[in-house]
Amino acid sequence: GDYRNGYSVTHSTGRYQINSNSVYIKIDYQEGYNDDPGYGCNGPCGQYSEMCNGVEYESTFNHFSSYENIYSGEDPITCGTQDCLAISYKAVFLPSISAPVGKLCEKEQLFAQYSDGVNHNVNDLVWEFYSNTGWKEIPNHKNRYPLNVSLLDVFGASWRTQFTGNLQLRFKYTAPFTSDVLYSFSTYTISLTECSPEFDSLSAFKTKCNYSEDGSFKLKVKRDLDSNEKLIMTLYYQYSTGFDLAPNPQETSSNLFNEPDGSYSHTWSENLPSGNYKIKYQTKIGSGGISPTDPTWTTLSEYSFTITNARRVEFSAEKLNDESCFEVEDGKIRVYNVISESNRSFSYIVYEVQGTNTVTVLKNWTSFASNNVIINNLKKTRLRLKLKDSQGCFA
Amino acid sequence: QSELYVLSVRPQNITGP
Repeated sequence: GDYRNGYSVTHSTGRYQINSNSVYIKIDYQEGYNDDPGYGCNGPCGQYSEMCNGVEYESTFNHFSSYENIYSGEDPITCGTQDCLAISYKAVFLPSISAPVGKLCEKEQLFAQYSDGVNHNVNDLVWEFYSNTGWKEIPNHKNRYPLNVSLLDVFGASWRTQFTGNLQLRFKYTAPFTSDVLYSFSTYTISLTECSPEFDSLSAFKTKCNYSEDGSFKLKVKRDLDSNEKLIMTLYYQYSTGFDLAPNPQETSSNLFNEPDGSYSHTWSENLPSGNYKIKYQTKIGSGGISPTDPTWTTLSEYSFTITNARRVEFSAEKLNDESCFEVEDGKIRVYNVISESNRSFSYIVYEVQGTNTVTVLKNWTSFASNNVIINNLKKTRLRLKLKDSQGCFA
Repeated sequence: QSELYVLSVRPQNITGP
């Protein structure tokens, strides 16, 4: 008999941008008819009544909530539904994501992981990339949302052959009961860059003097920096409690030295005391730095080295002879076994000691080349002798 | 900010003879 029906569905086929972290979904069906056998239903006669009163499905979706109902009943419905949820329906509620600002290298995650720290795979959501021959499904991690994996994870090392220029991504959402396809609101374009330069080698430079804190090191990497790229290095020192940030833990270079061997280097300021060190580095495009406590440092490779002190300047000295006559001032001192770092020359200074602490210069700095020297023309007095090497280290 | 994706298909109801 007289028949009417209606759906009240909060969200029908389509994609919706929702300015909230939850959304209310409702499917409500109702039908009514006059079950008059004169119209061929063979049921209780002549009475109009409403069926499927009430809400069939309702839920408040949070991120990653989904719902699927596949209707398998009569279609078309000829004599009142047997199933008040006479609808095939599939929905998923996702957090909006955005492509990273700046450039990514092949090792970096394309999108940040969702704030719950869990990797989510979404059924019937498939990521596509713009290949050399048009849109194509990505080879790995197709259903991951957000796509918190790297270019290498998705494509492997041959990713450069898969597409040209920047990486363009979108996802499609499908359901088994329809050929309709929904594409993501956004097409995400990800700019790519080379990863941090590969490590080449590291050489440590000892302190100049045994007691000075002016060691250094040279870090060599295998490629030059791009024009707007800088190398940021963070240095760790081994304290008695273990490795921690060195007192001056960072240096930045936007201009590496091109070494004769084809590598590119940065030489650290000569301000390091002897000890054990570790260095980590990464590059940054554009302005600003990367704080030494930024979490990105934790995952980077570290390179260890040791700065040693230079050899202490040492010598022996003895009186060779006193004055031969009264006030002839021909006394001699022999200085021998003079030791320092190799390839250094030496100077001595001779003081006359007056009282306990007062000295006056008797012979000013005089250089000598070998590891021994005889100091002549000394008068009868108390003498004090001091040596320095050509780097200014004293003994 | 969130996104909702929905696909739905309804059977063809008849509206009476």
